[in-house]
Amino acid sequence: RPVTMNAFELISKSQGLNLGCLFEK
Amino acid sequence: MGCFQSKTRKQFPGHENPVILASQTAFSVSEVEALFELFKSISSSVIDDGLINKEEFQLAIFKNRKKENLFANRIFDLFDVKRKGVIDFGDFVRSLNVFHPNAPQEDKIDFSFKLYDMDGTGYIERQEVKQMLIALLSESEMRLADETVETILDKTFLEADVNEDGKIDKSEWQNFVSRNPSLMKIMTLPYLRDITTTFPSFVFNSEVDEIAT
Repeated sequence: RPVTMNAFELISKSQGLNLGCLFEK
Repeated sequence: MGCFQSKTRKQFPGHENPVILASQTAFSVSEVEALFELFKSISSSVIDDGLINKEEFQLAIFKNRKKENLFANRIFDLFDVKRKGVIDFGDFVRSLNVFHPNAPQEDKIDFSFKLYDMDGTGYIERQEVKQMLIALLSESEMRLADETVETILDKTFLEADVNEDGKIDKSEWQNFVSRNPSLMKIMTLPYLRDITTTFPSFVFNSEVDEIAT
């Protein structure tokens, strides 16, 4: 449940922060 | 009438010597050359000018050039070290280096702090965290009541803002991530360990006579 997480835990799940996508062809 | 041009190698404005780049980073010369293969592909996806612009960066992350995303924008801005609106090869390699599994943890923490200190004030402020949270919610089409967002922010600052001045400074951030190591997962890309096998074509385009590994 989101309320039990801190904001940065939620934010770090953003797809925009996932640079791994750069390596997927 | 256009000028005659002989067949010259396409120009890459920021293409620094792979041997020098390898000496400045955790990458080997072969790995820098493999990254150049990736760089060539991203930098030619919209405008073939040897530089990565924001649209190309977003296209590479989302496979969709129209998708606007606060966090991808923020990473792009940090990669755009020279503040020219484009990423050249040297900055691409040095910035990705922070995400290398062997890069110093200090560098990763520093980068993540800058990422969230969107206004560059030297502090992560509550309104910045709120802005990021709202961007995330809209990106994931998730709905949370304003009250819930405020509760999440309260909890976050209660845990991170130890001196209770309403903002998170660098040392509070270092302390906070050391207690919440999962926050630093996004700062390591395991792909970077195997970059030469992901882009094996670098061997055919190598400019270095003896490939050092």
